[in-house]
Amino acid sequence: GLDDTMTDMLFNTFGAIVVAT
Amino acid sequence: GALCWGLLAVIVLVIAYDLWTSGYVGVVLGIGVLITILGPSITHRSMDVLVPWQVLLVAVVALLARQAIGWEPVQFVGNYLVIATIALVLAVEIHEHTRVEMNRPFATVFVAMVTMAVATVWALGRWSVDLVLGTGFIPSNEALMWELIAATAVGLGAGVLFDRYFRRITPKELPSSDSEPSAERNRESEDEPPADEHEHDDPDLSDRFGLSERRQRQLVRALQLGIVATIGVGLLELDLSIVLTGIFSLGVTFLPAILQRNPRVSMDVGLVLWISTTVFLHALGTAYLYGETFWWHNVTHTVSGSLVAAIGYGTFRGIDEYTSAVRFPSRFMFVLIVLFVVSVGVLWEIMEFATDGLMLALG
Repeated sequence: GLDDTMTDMLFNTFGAIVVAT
Repeated sequence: GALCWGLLAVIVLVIAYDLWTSGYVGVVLGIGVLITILGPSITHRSMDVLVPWQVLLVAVVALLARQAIGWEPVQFVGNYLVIATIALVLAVEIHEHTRVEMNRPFATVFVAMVTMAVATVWALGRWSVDLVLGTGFIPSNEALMWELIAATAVGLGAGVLFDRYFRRITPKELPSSDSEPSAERNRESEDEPPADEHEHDDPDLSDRFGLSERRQRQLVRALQLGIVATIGVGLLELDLSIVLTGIFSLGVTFLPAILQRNPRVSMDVGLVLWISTTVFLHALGTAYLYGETFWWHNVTHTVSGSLVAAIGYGTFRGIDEYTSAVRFPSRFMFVLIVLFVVSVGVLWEIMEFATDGLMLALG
């Protein structure tokens, strides 16, 4: 559903920022 | 130049009309175009620092089309065409005015990644507002997915279109191959120590875990056994998706070993552990935890986001090292990694949506 899609994207971005930092 | 200023005037009119009719998306897009186009001419105090008018024409046509035609697909395509134009102008300006250097193929990729990332941030913003204030900006997952598909298609299409266009008008001015490093780049590279000088001071990934290599190898074996167990669960429950995910995950954990048969590839055991952990968590989720908890996919997406970030870093670092017309200073590398993960995330969601649709269609 919508909430799944959005939280997936949110946590992908979170992981990206952690590794990029 | 005159055409460019004329088109900018049209954009100002569009912004004014949108303000008057409360079409705030149009206002934001129009102002975005104005800022990116006029930024350099303002900082250089010169009216002729502009982009080719054809590029601006794309933005104006997109703004007018989304204004005139209320049909949703046209809205999506128009919005993201404007974003892609802004991304292109940004790419050219970053290339011209900062230490970052891009070539044409990379600028194409950059346009696509920025468009997809903007679609993501825009969706996250509306979704948060929907959650907090109970508004209904995003009607359904399906609507969102079509918007993301439109953004991706427009980003990729615009990137290719701009690439072809610039190839035609400026065969020499933009660096298109890796044969000629610019004078500026040569000058700068003399100031900096060669990249691998400090690299040897960095510990390997496996050193950072604080575990011996042997212990890390044992952990990888344990995770592989865990994945085998999830395949067992899938077989017991006669669930094809669990079994397939398990087999796929197990295959991924063996990939490093297969690659290492090639004597030119040596893989850090820490990286093998990182990959194995990611697919193990996913296999565990498919077997049990995705269905039972609401938060497990947040964990797996963070971890796999980190893995995709590592892949992005490796890719861009490789391009930076081996293509002399391209140069990514470390701060820009941060931006690239985030853009890469976010756009891969969009592709991932589209793939899931497409798979679901296909499965429904096939009954």
